[in-house]
Amino acid sequence: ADSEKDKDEL
Amino acid sequence: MNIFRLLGDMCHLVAIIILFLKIWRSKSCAGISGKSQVLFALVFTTRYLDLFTSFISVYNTVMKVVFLVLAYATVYLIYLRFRSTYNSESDSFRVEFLLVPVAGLSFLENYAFAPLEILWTFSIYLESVAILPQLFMITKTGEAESITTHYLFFLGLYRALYLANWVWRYHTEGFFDQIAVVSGVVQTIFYCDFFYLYFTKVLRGSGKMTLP
Repeated sequence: ADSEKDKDEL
Repeated sequence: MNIFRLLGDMCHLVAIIILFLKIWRSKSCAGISGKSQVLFALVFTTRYLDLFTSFISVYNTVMKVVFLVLAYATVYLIYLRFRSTYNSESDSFRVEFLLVPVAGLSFLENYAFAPLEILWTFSIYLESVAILPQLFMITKTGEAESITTHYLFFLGLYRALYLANWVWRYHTEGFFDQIAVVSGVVQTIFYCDFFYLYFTKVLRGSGKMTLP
């Protein structure tokens, strides 16, 4: 799983 | 950003505003689960810590601040300002039965064993069950004011729209957030029973929702 995914979701 | 996520965020904002205004204008939180609102404030607090560490966009920052402020303001109205109208005896769901498993799972199943990541995972798992005290309270009292059902409708719709957003993002950019998707499905499933009652009862103009 990609941990560095950009958390651009609220 | 896509239309599903934008609509979802708007539904979420509408839900939170509906509830806040209902309590503020009626000066009463009768029928409202304070426990669910505390859990939602906890969800936002543990999820939006990155407000201080990373800037994504003005929209992202503004929405996070608005959600945090309204969540805490609602908890304030329930437990402080209008506490005499709070039905604590009906709001009897044991939230520790939610917090302990959610906290345990966030340590077991996460993307990275790092503080911010664990807290984010905790907030995702917690959000999927945070509405349970409110739904439990409605089954206990056997009824809900129509404005409360509109609040729940938009709150349930928001995560359903997020599911559409994840389908869209998967097909357009290959984005797949397993933890968020699985939790979002569970969260939306909890609303199915309510959605059925909402469409068959409230929208038929019967005003108050009385459970069979």
